[in-house]
Amino acid sequence: KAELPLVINTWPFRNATEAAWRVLEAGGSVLDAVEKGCAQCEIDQCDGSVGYGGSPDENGETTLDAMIMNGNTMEIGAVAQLRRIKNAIGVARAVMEHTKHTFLVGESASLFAESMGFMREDLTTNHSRSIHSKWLDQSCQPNYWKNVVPDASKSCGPYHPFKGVKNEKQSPLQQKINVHNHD
Amino acid sequence: TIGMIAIDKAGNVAVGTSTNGATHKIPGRVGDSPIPGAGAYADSVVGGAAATGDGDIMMRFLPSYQAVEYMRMGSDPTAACQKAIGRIQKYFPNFFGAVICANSTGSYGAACNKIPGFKEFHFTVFRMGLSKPIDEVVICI
Repeated sequence: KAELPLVINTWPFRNATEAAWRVLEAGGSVLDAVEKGCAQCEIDQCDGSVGYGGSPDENGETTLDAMIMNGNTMEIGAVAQLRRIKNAIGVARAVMEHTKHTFLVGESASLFAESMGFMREDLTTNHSRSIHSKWLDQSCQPNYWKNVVPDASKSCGPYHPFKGVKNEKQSPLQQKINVHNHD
Repeated sequence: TIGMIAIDKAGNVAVGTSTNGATHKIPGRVGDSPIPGAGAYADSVVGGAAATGDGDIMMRFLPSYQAVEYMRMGSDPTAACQKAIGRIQKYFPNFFGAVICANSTGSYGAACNKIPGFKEFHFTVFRMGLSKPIDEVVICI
């Protein structure tokens, strides 16, 4: 299998793979290829786990995380909890190209993105609103809290620390993460 | 989540990740994807790796960095991915996750942790000699 160039990615996201390959085929860099490939997935909202309109948090908001790394120079750009900007991998590339930092997060990362010319857009869609509404209707199940009151396995928050004996039998976190809900 | 490795004819390696994270997460939660060494890692001398799955667990083990280091020590990509998964299995046998690995000469592989409902992992490859990307499958260990 030792044949170069090569593009490989997690999950059957073929449009992304092809987008990256076309960059290499046209003589572009591996960084350009990875950026283009991941950006294609953001546009396609791959699997609902990439890009806008997916995986709403407890407040119903979609936020994006992305990272890009140059294996020659060990330069890295990363963003997390990016709000209102659809092209997360592009912002990660901008962190690498236009700052001496590695990782920007949250509202400040969004302000950085806007200053770099990325468009401010709503990441919420009817689909993500529906996911969130259904979750609220199901008493906020499942969720990621433990050792809190009220009992997070039965009720919505707000939660506060439970000061009694900790319940060691709570379901493991990993059971809530699966092929339909993953990083 | 997507995790991607690209290697050009000269063996230059880059990796990237993009995700919207876990559904219903507590606001402020960040998974493994944007964390170097966790979601992905690259060293053109060796190759690259990218991970997917339960970021709350996987980020604790830096599986992408670990896989690249295994390749640096001589493991082929499949073995490197398997060993990185094995490091997590030891502490969290029921974790959901997979890793893809490629070395800078173009060999590649993947591995995943076998749990109920997740017995095989699909990933996508485009390499020299192909006219379109192909889906590949690895049986979880």
